[in-house]
Amino acid sequence: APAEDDDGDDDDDPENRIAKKMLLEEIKANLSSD
Amino acid sequence: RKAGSMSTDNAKLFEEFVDYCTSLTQEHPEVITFLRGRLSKASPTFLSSVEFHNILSRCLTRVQKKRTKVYVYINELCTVLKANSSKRKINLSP
Repeated sequence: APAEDDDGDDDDDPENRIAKKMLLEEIKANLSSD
Repeated sequence: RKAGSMSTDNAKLFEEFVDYCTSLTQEHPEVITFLRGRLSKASPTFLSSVEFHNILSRCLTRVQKKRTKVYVYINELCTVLKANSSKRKINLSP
């Protein structure tokens, strides 16, 4: 069974989800520009 | 744990913020590495400033109150550090 029920609440917050996506995309972009 | 030119107080606050966020971002540890990278590129003047102290305090208090917004506060800090980067590009004027 998925164990994310307890930990997944950060994804329930739309603002947090957007911030996370932005951060991960920026990290990815930084890595590829190196 | 090198704090560079940061004031002791700000370094302590930053480490406290990072410690707190590390446990909340275990699925993406690269986010903390990225935040530390931004810190290392920030201007020493800014790192020792009251402004940075206030932002750090605010982010730490907020993340402790609302853990579900951890990435929002990390993102906020990254943005602020980027805006105060010592390698900031100079605006080209014609």
